[in-house]
Order: sequence, then C-alpha cells, then structure tokens
Amino acid sequence: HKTHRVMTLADHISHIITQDFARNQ
Amino acid sequence: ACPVSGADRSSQEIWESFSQCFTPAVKEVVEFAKGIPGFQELSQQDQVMLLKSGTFQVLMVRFCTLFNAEDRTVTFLNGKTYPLSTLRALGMGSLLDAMFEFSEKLGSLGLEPDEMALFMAVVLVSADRSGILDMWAVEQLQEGLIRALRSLINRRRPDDTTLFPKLLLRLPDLRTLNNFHSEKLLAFRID
Repeated sequence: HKTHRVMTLADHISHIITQDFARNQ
Repeated sequence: ACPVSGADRSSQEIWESFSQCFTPAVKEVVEFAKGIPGFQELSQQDQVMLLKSGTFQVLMVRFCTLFNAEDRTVTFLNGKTYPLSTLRALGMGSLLDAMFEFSEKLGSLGLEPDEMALFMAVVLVSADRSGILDMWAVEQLQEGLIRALRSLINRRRPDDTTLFPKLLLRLPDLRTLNNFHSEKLLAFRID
C-alpha cells in the first residue's frame, strides 16, 4: 500500500521555489 | 524524463513519474531567472512572487520545442518520443492538446535560441503582479527586456515587421494556458 501526496502543478511549483530560496538564504 | 517505460508499470507509477518530471524543470527556471540581468536586484519577495506566477508559463515555452504538431508526438528528456494517444492515458489530454496548439503557433515564428531565451525572460517578468511589492521596479525590468527582445528580432529580420507583435500576442495565450491548466493534479509517492 503506497501513500501519495497529491498537489496541483501550481502548488508544486510554489513549493520548489520556496524551498530553493530558503536553502539559499 | 521518462513518463512511460513498459506495460509492467501501473498507471499510478506512470503518473508519479510524470509528476517528477516537473521538479528538475522548475529548478532550472529558478536558475534561469537568476541569470536575467536585473532580476536579482528585485526584492527577494518579488523574485519569489514572479517565479510562482510565471514558472508554469516559462515551462510551456520551454517545452513547446518538444512537441511535434505535425505527427502529434512529444519527445521527453530521455530522448524517447511518444504519440499523444499514449500520453492521454496519463489524463493530461486537455493540457497536451493546448500545448500542441500553442507550440504550433510559437513554432511558426521560427525563433532562434537566443530570441527564445529572451522571450522566456519577458514571459517571466510579465507574470501576474498580485503580491508584488515594488511594481515600478518590475515594470522597469519588463520594459527593458521587451526593448531588448524587439531590438534583437528587428535587427535580425528588418523586413518582417509583424514578427514582434505576433510574439507578444503569445503572452495572453500563455496566461490562458496557466489559468486553465496549472490546477492539474500531480501525485508524489511518500515513502
């Protein structure tokens, strides 16, 4: 049995961008 | 890079693989943005807001070269080509149809790689302004990039005065693509 995180493409894009900027701060 | 790899994969695995395709592509847009002259002079908040609003549209421009409108196939980053009929099984039929239509229109303009890159920069800074703190700074950046794009295109094709306006008309197309399709669902397996 697998668990999935479902999100919209827009939310996924937002998440990656937020992560990237937080990492580079 | 590899949305389909044999009949032994379940549709869920295919969907996960397709969803994963977007992660490295989004990171590349962030790196691309940092290379746009003037982009990193905006406040960090405004950089983030433009990227959140504009990345989907930049990806649509970037990916349009992978779509072959003539034989209705898509080439993925692993170099393999899949017919639209196969990809419809992923449930992205309406997005793929819109992409084919958009890629046909943009492809017909015959842009060189540097023109395409400058156009992507214009697309990014022309994204929705909701949440932007310094509108003036973003508008100045946009105007500068549009001027550079116009200059590049007109210098290279002095006899074609319609190309630049036709290119700008793709901006509302991209906004429509964004509004209709950025809410599509992706699925990531949590291990």
